[in-house]
Amino acid sequence: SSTLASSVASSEQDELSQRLSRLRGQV
Amino acid sequence: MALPAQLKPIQHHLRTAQEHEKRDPVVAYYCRLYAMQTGMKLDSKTPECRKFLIKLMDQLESMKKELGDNDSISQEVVGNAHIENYALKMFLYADNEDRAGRFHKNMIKSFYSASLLLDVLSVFGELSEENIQHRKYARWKATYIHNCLKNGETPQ
Repeated sequence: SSTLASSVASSEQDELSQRLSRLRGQV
Repeated sequence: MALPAQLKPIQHHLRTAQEHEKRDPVVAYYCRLYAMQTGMKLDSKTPECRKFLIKLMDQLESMKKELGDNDSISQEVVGNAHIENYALKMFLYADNEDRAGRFHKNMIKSFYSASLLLDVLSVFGELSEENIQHRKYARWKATYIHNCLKNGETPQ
């Protein structure tokens, strides 16, 4: 379950990075 | 929303954003953008930080929607100039007060806010050597004058 938790955390982190790039018009 | 302890280094930038919400929304937007970028580097893994950063991102997206017509928001190069001018204006105000021997809370705050806004400039790229020096001087002056006034001493 710790692997699942860390995979959820990592995908949420990616989502935040993508939203940040979109916000700044970098994608 | 309460700021998680891991994100404490961005609390003053977030406060500056709040203080500029009405006065200068461009300043508020870029302070939050800096807080977002820095916060993600500090901790975006623990649930309390993720929750906080997601809220901050929601806020940034809604600000961008609202202020999208403003060139300083839609073009970061214009935003960069806006923040740099604003920071230097604050710095010069505090520096003039300092050189005139007028020491008060407002000038301490201006020195400190100038240093925070010079931090914010890093969202646009590496800081120039001049801005690094201004930031160091402003932060040192704010601390020094604050301590002098607290101890009833006259700053030199």
